[in-house]
Amino acid sequence: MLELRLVQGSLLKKVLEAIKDLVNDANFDCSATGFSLQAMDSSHVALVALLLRNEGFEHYRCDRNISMGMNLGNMNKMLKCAGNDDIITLKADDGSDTVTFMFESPNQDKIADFEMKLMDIDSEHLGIPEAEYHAIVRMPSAEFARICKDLSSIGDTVVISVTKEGVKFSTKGDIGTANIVCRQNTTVDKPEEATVIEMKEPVSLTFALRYMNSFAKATPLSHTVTISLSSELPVVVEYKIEDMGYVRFYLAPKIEE
Amino acid sequence: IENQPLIHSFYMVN
Repeated sequence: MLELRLVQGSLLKKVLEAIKDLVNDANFDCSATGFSLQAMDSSHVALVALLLRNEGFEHYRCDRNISMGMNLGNMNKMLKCAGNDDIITLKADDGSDTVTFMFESPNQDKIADFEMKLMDIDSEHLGIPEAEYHAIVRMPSAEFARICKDLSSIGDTVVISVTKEGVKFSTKGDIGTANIVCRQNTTVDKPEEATVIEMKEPVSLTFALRYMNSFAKATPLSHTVTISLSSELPVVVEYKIEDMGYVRFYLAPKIEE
Repeated sequence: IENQPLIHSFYMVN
């Protein structure tokens, strides 16, 4: 028996909006500690990892570990029927081939349930070890989204370079070039507006903007984004989900021609 | 995808 009640149902709606274009089908894994997902995009270039810890749910019951295969497009269709203020409860019986999403309006005057068919998905689960990164940049997520969107109108790839001067996002295309430098800035009114750079050594890596723009769809989940960079390792673009967990995206740097 | 390593090549399958 599985029953997960999330008072802030909009979080789950935002999670689906963030990942549905990158991943078609995925197994959601539920255990005593939380609700999680790890999936690759269809070309096996990018990886997404989601964690929603049990303590973030108002009610969390998961009697045994369960993996539920879902088509994210279909799941998103169902979650779109929930209001932004609705409480969302996920329910599944042991051995069932369906999951039920229950939506309750805040004043309990409307209750809806949507039952979705589960699917068998063969997926590989990758082990991601803890790693030391050469540079970790934390910046406003909206700023990062804006930069990726702006640069993608000029080029296909972004070079992210971190030096003690700041973090530079560069691209080039047929019409010209662009460079955007964000300097460390901690003298802001709100901590989420800060740009903070932790650098052990300078790093400069090239990434496909198409994927970066896809990751930026998680922007509504968090005011800040953390970008962890190391040569020879995939970048980790992390959006923390307040009090609950995170969505992390992994993407390998492009090989220089 | 040109010059784009797969994510598989960095992490072991569990």
